[in-house]
Amino acid sequence: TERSTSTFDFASYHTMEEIYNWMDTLVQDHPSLVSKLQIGQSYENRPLYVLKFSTGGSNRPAIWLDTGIHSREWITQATGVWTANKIAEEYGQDPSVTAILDTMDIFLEIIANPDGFAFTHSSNRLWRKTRSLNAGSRCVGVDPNRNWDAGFGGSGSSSNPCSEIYRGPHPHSEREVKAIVDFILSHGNVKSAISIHSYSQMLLFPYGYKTTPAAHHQELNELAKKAVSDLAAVYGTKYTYGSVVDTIYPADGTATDWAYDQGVKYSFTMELRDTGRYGFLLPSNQILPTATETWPALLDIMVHVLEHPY
Amino acid sequence: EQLFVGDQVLRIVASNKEQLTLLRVLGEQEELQVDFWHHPTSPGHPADLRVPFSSLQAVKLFLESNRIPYRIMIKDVQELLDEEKKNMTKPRR
Repeated sequence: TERSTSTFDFASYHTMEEIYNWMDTLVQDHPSLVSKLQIGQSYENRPLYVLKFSTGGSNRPAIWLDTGIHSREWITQATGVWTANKIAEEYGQDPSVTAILDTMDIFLEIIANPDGFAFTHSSNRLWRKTRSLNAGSRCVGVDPNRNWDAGFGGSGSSSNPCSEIYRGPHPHSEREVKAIVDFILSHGNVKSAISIHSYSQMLLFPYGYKTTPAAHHQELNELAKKAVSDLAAVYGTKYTYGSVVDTIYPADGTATDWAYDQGVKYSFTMELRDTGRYGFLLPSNQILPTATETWPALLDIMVHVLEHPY
Repeated sequence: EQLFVGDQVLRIVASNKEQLTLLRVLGEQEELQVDFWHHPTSPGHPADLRVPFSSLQAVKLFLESNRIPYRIMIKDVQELLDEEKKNMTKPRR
């Protein structure tokens, strides 16, 4: 049967192949808006695909979104798929989305850790890290959200390869991380970076590696407050918000801090639901409500970026 | 494929810094093979700990003997995974 995005079951978890096939149909269904880039290869040589949403222009200001950097957090890849479809469907319909895409580009990497994601399907559903081998250790993998060159090596990460928050041998040692670093640096006009994780219902901004407030703390805090309020308005899901170090704990070498230190002002980490029942093993019947409630928060951030060029 | 039959996830709320330190020590006992889904951060904030079935008794004894309050968040991890897998294959059929 002819593949189409309209037959894809957004309310179910999918394998990497199914998601990659769906991405191709999204591009086919929206050829003048959506294209698929490859920004690199993973440790096990899987492609790192990014969906680009653009209505033209060259090197426009851009928004970067990624999901699935911690592979076991399946709700994030599922939310990434739903969000990609929403962006494509709403262009020309929703005034905010249309205004954003008439001026900016959006880049969305749905499976930011494909080796780990494949491993959660084949061997260990609870796998979080990359699948790179660690010299001198029987333990595999690096936490791709402790491997960034921002406070790298601090106490909010581990030097033990067997730890779930192992930082890796050096900053950007992981190909999955380096590919994003190189993309954002070479693009040079990324104004916002939102990394979507789960779980615990938080909207976080820099810093995690130091207690010093970010230069734009006030603005980021106000924006986060509005975003979590609009998220809660959908189903009542309550998020906390604030800087990483104040809201959760010291975390070193994170993507959000790295992006902010590179000048990406609107840099956030979202921690999707759940608090206190399933953790990241969120049942598939919560995919649609989770993605639906996340959308207004993402839109708030993207509209704010559009309205506050810098 | 690794199975997690009988594994539980405990939601633990340390009451003070001493208990936080004890939790961190617990997490570093490699033979227990525990996995913090949520790391202990500060007193009053929940930490979620996945405990393999084989370590459950030892971990619960440790928590109770140190009066560290906890509740069972997930009674059997594998049950959830089996349900998830079932729900994944249904739409495909």
